[in-house]
Amino acid sequence: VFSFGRKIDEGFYEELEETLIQSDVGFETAIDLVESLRAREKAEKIKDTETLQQALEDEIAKMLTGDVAENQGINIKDNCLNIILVVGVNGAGKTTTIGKMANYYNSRKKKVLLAAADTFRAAAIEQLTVWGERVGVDVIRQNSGSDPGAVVFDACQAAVSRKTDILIVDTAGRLQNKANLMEELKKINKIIDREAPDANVEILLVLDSGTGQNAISQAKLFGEVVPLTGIILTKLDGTAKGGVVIGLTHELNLPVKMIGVGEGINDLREFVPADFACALFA
Amino acid sequence: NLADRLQETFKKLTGKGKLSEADVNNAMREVRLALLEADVSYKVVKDFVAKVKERAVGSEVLESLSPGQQVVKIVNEELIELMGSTQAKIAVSSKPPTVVMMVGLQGTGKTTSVAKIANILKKQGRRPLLAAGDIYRPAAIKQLEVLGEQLDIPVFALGDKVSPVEIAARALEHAQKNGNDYLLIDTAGRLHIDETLMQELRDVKAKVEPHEILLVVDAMAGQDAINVAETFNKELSIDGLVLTKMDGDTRGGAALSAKAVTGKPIKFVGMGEKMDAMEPFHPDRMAGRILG
Ligand SMILES: Nc1nc2c(ncn2[C@@H]2O[C@H](COP(=O)(O)OP(=O)(O)OP(=O)(O)O)[C@@H](O)[C@H]2O)c(=O)[nH]1
Ligand SMILES: Nc1nc2c(ncn2[C@@H]2O[C@H](COP(=O)(O)OP(=O)(O)OP(=O)(O)O)[C@@H](O)[C@H]2O)c(=O)[nH]1
Ligand SMILES: [Mg+2]
Ligand SMILES: [Mg+2]
Repeated sequence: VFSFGRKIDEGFYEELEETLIQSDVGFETAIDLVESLRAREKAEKIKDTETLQQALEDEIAKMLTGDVAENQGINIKDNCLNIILVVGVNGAGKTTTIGKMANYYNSRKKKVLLAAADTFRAAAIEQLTVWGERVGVDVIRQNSGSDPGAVVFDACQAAVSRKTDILIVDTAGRLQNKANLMEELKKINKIIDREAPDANVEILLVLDSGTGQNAISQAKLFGEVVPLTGIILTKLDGTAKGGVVIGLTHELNLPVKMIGVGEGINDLREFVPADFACALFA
Repeated sequence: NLADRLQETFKKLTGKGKLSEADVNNAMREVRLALLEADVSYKVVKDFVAKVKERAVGSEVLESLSPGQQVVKIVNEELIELMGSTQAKIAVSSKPPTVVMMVGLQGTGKTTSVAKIANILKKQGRRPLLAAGDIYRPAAIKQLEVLGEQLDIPVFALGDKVSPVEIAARALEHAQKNGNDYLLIDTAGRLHIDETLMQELRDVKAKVEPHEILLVVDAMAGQDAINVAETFNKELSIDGLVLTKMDGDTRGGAALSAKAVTGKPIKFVGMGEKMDAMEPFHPDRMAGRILG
């Protein structure tokens, strides 16, 4: 849409709106972005699409940066226990992302421990165990069907006694409208607060970039039961753009901390707002 | 919801007489907004609204005492028509086993769904055999084996060092030898733009000639659903769609996108994680859900 030498007319703005909507930015946000771009075009008397593209990308990058200071990357503190609680709907990529994160921190000489708190889904514990073996870190687990809270309890105790740097907790996928499963998540978080009160806790919502506007409901409802601190946007190696995160950061102050770009152990990257904004129009 | 918003749009018109082009355009804007909010893909919305507009400028709306209600009625009818009929029939081959293959993006619910469908067939008195064709995802084979055990349905597996094409071929031989009248093949999740893995699916298809290739689509999918469905259909010529995680609160517009771009029927709807949570597709319920 921003092709060189293109005339900035109604057709241009229509096509821009279409591109934004097709990137899952959402109708309202797309309209707002186009309106603010029109305003800038008039105010700064912009005549070429290159300048306009940069203006729009800058605006989007700004919306994705949220409250700058505390929101750059996953917040890991030295010399204390860090706990990363990973939550999200079914199939979003939680378990795989945890495997990648374990590798990421392990290769940076951190002492990592994993907790297999998805005790429900078939072979979920086995799946995380394979990742633990690949990375070379321990996995705290119990039998399938056991209480997830009990696994989290054990994991917190183990992490404290082993002086673990980073404990990453895998949870079962759950749809946000399932009240009982949302309650279970609340309970898991309470156990973490109680058993590791001095820990630095990050609660990350894993979001599949192929998700549409339902991501908003996910962020809202998960956020009502646990204090979410960020998003991990997965499967960006596909053709989906994940534009819905623009609204999530801007409206809910939920920044994207990392992105998943494949199924391999190294396919995890830090989130760079400017790169993401640029990719929307690639 | 759309009905309320259209009421609002047309409320100011009562007694004004004839509907103007502007009035109809306002109504169409509401329809477009409702569908985009429901995650129906942009191009599908464009075509759909054009179709609705054609009817909306006709006498059924213009001469109606409640034009808002008329437009809602048209939208509902067109949606149901586009969604297709209630279609829960899996193919039945005259030369068993009937071969079913599940395909789709990562994490959409293929493994869970293939087991549910095998369970439905078993309850119908069939003798299904499941084949573990995902050699990439950690514990994927184990996952299918656990489900098979829960359902008392046999799972054919050759471990993760054998190619999926080979697994499918040997599973077919096994089904033929053991009198299984259905062979359901689970495949690894993959991106529609992954040339190598899409070729792998074409190779499996060529090897065992499935009677039913089902594309599994996540009900919460966004705008990209149209690209995924179109590509899988182009590459494999799918026979139907399975819509999963419909027990969530998503409007499910991806269903309309996938159906519209492929023209293939939605055969099943996943309504939960348990093995009994699979229902036939109801176009009228889906239409109502998409419209909010
Ligand atoms: N292409 C791609 N696939 C991914 C990515 N992240 C995860 N996946 C795949 O997505 C599928 C689901 O991943 P899981 O890690 O099992 O997802 P989950 O959220 O733990 O799923 P549940 O525990 O069942 O809710 C797997 O096939 C992963 O390999 C990614 O960044 N890119
Ligand atoms: N609530 C709900 N969850 C579902 C449904 N279908 C599948 N799931 C869940 O979605 C997650 C992913 O399901 P899988 O069957 O592993 O998905 P998949 O397509 O085989 O994943 P890959 O093999 O990694 O591509 C699991 O947590 C399932 O329990 C459904 O209809 N409703
Ligand atoms: Mg998992
Ligand atoms: Mg699977």
